[in-house]
Amino acid sequence: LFQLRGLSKTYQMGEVEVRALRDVDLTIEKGEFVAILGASGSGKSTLMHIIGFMDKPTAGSITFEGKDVSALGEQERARLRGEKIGFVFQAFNLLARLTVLENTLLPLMYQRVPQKDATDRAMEVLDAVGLTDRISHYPNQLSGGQRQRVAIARSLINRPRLLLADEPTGNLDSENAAAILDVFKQLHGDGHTIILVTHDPAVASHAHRKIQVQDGTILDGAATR
Amino acid sequence: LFQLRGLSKTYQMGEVEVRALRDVDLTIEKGEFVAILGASGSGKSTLMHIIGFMDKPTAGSITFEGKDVSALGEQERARLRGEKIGFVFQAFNLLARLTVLENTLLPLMYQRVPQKDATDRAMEVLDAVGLTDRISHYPNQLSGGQRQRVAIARSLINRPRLLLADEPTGNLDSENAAAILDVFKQLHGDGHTIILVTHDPAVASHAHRKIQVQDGTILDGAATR
Ligand SMILES: Nc1ncnc2c1ncn2[C@@H]1O[C@H](COP(=O)(O)OP(=O)(O)OP(=O)(O)O)[C@@H](O)[C@H]1O
Ligand SMILES: Nc1ncnc2c1ncn2[C@@H]1O[C@H](COP(=O)(O)OP(=O)(O)OP(=O)(O)O)[C@@H](O)[C@H]1O
Ligand SMILES: [Mg+2]
Ligand SMILES: [Mg+2]
Repeated sequence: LFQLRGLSKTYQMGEVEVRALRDVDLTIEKGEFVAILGASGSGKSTLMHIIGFMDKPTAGSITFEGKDVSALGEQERARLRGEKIGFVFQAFNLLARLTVLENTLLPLMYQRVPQKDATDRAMEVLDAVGLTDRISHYPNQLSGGQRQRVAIARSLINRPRLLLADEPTGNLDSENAAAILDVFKQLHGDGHTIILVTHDPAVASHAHRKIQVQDGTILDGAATR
Repeated sequence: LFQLRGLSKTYQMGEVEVRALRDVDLTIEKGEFVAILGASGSGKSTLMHIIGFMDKPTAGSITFEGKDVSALGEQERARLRGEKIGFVFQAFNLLARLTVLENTLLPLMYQRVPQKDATDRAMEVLDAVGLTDRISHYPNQLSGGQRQRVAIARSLINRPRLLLADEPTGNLDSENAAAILDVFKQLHGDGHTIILVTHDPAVASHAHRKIQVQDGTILDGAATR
């Protein structure tokens, strides 16, 4: 599905260079279920943002569905992002002035989905994450785990070919976490590709392949099935 | 140390009433190490905010160190909060325009601590959470787990009599989480009271007492040692 070659991401902070990713090589096949693990600050979210076209590398190449991504214009990258990728942010990134329902619907706004169909699909994913009784709440009227679940629902509404979930169960009890994992497994069972960052070994155990990140490099990128 | 009696918190949303806490009775002795568990949305953060004087109940009474808290003025509550309570927020609540070091120092600003001593203490707690190499970063230049650790460092700088930590390890790998737990245990060993909300059974196992919250009520408030 995509391939990263020699990928690096460096932040310049005055005199100091922070090398968040260093010369990363990674190949992900269509339909894989991958868990990314590693210490806090090791580069996992940076990697996820680059994979999801939300950030650009300082060096290296990305090939997505056979095409060289750096050759694509901003418009085309945004289209790919909107159509094919679902992203659950570690910090949720909900819009404060939109309700739970409106936040969930947001990815459909870029496509011509009739209002009724959009609302039906939103209610469907919100039901899957257990939040149908909160649809008119605003983010600041939700618990931490409820916000996390809205972020998850929003990421799923497009049935994305590639789902990128950055620590999606960090604020959830085991029962809710298991429910979310089931939703991901269903999506995977339908042929979608799932990459999730997690600190929870229970969540990682459901993946077919684990990738260890350490100090900006991938220790074990090979398939460990 | 404190006692809650008949504590309730209700949010009015137009026609609908959300009963976040319902008639809660809870007594916490000085020096306890308590874990609060419960499903997402069950009322744990609401309970923590009321205990930490950051929110007021809709009904019921709070007695802190023998004094009726509702009888205290806003000034006195703020003083108690600043001097005796340390709070780790589930969403971290770091100030975006302050560096890691400045965010950590913030609780000392309300007391007359000489600049040099304040900086020494900040470096001490930042070392305890493994962030001395990030002191000049701003929150948006940190990973999720690094932000969480700044929030933890900030909560500890006052050596608070009562530490309230709302899911303090949700964004941390097991090694960092264990390091944080050691810091909490040290504080507890010195006679401080610790109440932490967690979804992680490993973290909960270090507490001497577990409290289950469900739909705004406490299922098992009794000491289960
Ligand atoms: N301002 C508000 N207005 C309306 N409802 C609210 C508000 N704040 C919280 N709630 C509701 O109160 C309930 C309890 O919230 P709380 O944040 O205490 O849950 P929690 O146990 O901490 O959950 P989590 O584990 O997900 O963090 C939730 O169902 C939430 O939707
Ligand atoms: N804008 C930035 N400027 C400077 N350094 C940054 C910036 N963003 C991130 N970093 C640094 O890059 C490193 C990798 O960050 P990243 O968010 O990818 O870590 P992570 O593996 O997701 O960690 P966590 O498990 O804590 O979420 C961190 O050490 C962080 O301090
Ligand atoms: Mg991260
Ligand atoms: Mg909470």
